[in-house]
Amino acid sequence: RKSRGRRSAGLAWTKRNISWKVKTYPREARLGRETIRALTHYALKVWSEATPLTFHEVGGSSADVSVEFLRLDHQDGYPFDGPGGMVAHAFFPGDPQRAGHVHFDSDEDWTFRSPDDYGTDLFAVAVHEFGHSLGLAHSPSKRSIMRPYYQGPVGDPLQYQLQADDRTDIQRLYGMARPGSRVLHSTEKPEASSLLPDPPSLPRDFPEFPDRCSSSIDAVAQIRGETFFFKGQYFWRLTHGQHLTSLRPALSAAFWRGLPRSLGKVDAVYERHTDHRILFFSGPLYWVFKDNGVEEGYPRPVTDFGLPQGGVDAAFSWPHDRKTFFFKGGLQWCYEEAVGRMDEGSPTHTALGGQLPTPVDAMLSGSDEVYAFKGRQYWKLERHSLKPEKGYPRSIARDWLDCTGELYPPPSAPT
Amino acid sequence: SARPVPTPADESGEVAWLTQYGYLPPANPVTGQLQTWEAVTSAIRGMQRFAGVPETGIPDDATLALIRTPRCSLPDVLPARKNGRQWRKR
Repeated sequence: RKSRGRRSAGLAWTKRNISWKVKTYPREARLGRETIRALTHYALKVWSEATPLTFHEVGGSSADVSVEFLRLDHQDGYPFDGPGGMVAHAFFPGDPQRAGHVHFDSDEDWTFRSPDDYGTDLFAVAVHEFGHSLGLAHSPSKRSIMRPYYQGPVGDPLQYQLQADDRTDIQRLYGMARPGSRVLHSTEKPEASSLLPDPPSLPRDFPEFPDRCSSSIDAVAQIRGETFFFKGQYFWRLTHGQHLTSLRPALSAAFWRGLPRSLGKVDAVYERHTDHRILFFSGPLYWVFKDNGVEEGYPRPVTDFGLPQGGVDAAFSWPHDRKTFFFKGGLQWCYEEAVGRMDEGSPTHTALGGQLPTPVDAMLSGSDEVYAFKGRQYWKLERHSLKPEKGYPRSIARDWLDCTGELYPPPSAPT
Repeated sequence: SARPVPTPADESGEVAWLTQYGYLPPANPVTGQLQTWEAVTSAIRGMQRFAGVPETGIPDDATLALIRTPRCSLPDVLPARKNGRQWRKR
């Protein structure tokens, strides 16, 4: 009698496949956006491992569980109070207006894998708040994650499991996990279909991923109809419908087998239309891939192409005439893939000069259009003259990388 | 015994805390911020019982330490829900 119904707020989700999204992030935080998203994923996974629930991250504006970092009075009857005091809250499934809303105090010093004195462990608080989102009330048990007081870090997010009381309480609402059922990770999409394998899952050591909403881009390529954005050691992938496969970037070297893990960044990537090989350029070297495995004998020097030893800024390849254009500073080269040599007269002064800030970061050719990327902006170029069309530049983050709402830092800030 | 008494200024923070987290009903609008000593003592006991510290009924050091501990904003004691019979009668 003591425990029956006591831990439950009385209502539960009727659906079992629940979407989630981090809608806003703290303005000034030790933790990067990608770390916050990863910790959210693992905090939800704690609950999905004990129940038949699955959680998947969505990029649109609406999600069943929406996470926000807010300050002071944010008009929900539970104002925050700066550092300390109230650190977070979440609304029960029965709340008609606010079910699934999870609020963290943006003024807390949110930490991960830090000693207790250094701040408030985001993972510990997130597991607690998602317990509320799923219908659990506070628990008097000192061992329960649903105890209302913050008790410090609970351990490694990849290893953490619910205590028996918490497991019993959540299973009273949703039942037990189905034997043999597989937890749906947020990097996976049931509908995803592609010629290439899924990006790798999150590394164990939670590196600071580049933020797709505030990063410049090193290289962009269209490969087998999908668009790849490269930044540092990572890439984002857009499917044929131009939807991100995952909001989290994947490690390039783990996906493109044979690309060195020590490679800091790539300068240019393109698919060669003569044989559909994929070429990566980084500094003085280039690699040729068949699908996602490197061909024997690579890397080789970019001077093979007649390019300068220092490498290139960008490249794109035209499917129509099977020519590839390389860009470096104010110069451009035209390489004839069919015969394997540079056009006579290369290099020439690029048509981009004077129209766009140079050097460009990346170039991309679609079936009938060319794009140039610089900083956090891009331009659509007229196909033959390479002059920018009207209405550009536009935001890379907003138009390509599924960043909605306010982009942080603001576009006027330095890249 | 339920005579309302003013809450001493140095204890108003604890009373607000007890009210916020569901141990003490909101102050009667007629009597303003007045609470009965019995209600406050009972609320402190309830809070101590929930938190697993000795039930002294007074805001001792252990209790005050908990009140100062960072925590979730949601109440520990949820408002009672109307039972089905009442709804049916209405």
